[in-house]
Amino acid sequence: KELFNGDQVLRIHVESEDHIQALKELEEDVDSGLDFWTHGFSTERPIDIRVPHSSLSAVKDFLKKNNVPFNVMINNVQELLDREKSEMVSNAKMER
Amino acid sequence: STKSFNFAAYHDLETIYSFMDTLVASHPNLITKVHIGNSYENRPMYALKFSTGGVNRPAIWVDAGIHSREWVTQASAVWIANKIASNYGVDPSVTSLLGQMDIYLMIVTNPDGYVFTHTNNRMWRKTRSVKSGSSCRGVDPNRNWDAGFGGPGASKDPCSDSYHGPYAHSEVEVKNVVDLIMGHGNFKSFISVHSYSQLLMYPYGYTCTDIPDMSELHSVGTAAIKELTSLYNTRYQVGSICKIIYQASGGSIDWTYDIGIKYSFAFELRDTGFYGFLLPANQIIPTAEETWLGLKYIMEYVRNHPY
Repeated sequence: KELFNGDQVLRIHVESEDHIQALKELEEDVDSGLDFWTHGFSTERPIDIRVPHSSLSAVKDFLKKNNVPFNVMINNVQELLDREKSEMVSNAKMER
Repeated sequence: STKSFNFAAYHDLETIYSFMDTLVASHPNLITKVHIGNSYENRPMYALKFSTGGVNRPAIWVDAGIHSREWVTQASAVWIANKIASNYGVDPSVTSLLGQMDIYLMIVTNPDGYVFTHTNNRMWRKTRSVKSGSSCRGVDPNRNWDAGFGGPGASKDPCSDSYHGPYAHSEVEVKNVVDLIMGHGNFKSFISVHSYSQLLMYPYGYTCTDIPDMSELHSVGTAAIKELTSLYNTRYQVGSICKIIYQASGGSIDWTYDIGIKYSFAFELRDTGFYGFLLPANQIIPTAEETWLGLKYIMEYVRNHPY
């Protein structure tokens, strides 16, 4: 079972064409294992990306280096998953 | 009994399929379970057909869960199935709609992916088909339709989450729906339900060119969202796929629009980032309730505007 310990979801606020170019570069880097939750790069809408723990510092450094503004939407994906799992277990018990 | 079913919880495929059987058994004169084919891993694929009779009536298609990790869509579709069944004969609007048209509702459009999200990888989005020459599995089933197939906004890399597949309709899950739609020949509306980002979209995605019916679909979409928003004030945007999210080729509603199904829409349900695909279960019913209002508006509009 795949775990997502320490994975974060970053929300990126694109403000310029330079930011878009930087994100395209990021998207092409398949080795980082980035999971784009929202696609399409425009200044109209934020972009959410799940970043594996192992790539976090590199991705954050890259965004900072390119002056791309971002914030952390989900601090630890696995924590949410664990909560979801325990909720499902408790719901299943209720049904029985 | 459907009365004891917990709609405010996420369920596995077996439980959803069992719920469908219960719903059909409770409304034998209204609902039938249509077996439209099997998935890549040989799981049956079912659409619930709500019909009060008549041969080849005009119909509305609604599907959920084509992207397996978007769990609130399958859960909302379960609630909506029950809502349609329980409102028939009670709500004049639903009763009148089903007096004239059939509704096909597919709750789990990507069953292999859905099972995989429960057992191996909660973040799985694609089908589970094997590609020769690649260790990566699965195709994005919403990049696999014959509408600008292989164009911008889809990946040729089998490891990508938006991989379009080797050819249009290569995925049996897509082909099964295509065959049903083509074989039926009288669908007037096709609505695909996705989540997250709170949008109601119409074609096109494969090009940023406006569709001929843009102004009508935009006004239907805007009015539908006004209804949706009236319940909990959830913020939605309305527009073409290309203009409000991104250029994406091979999408289902582009294909349906191009074969003549004018009222083609795609919903993106909650949320906007704080939970993503891990929306807490206590938001299932509110999400389904508001979605139902938007959906009902579109269905009523389709009924009132035959073409």
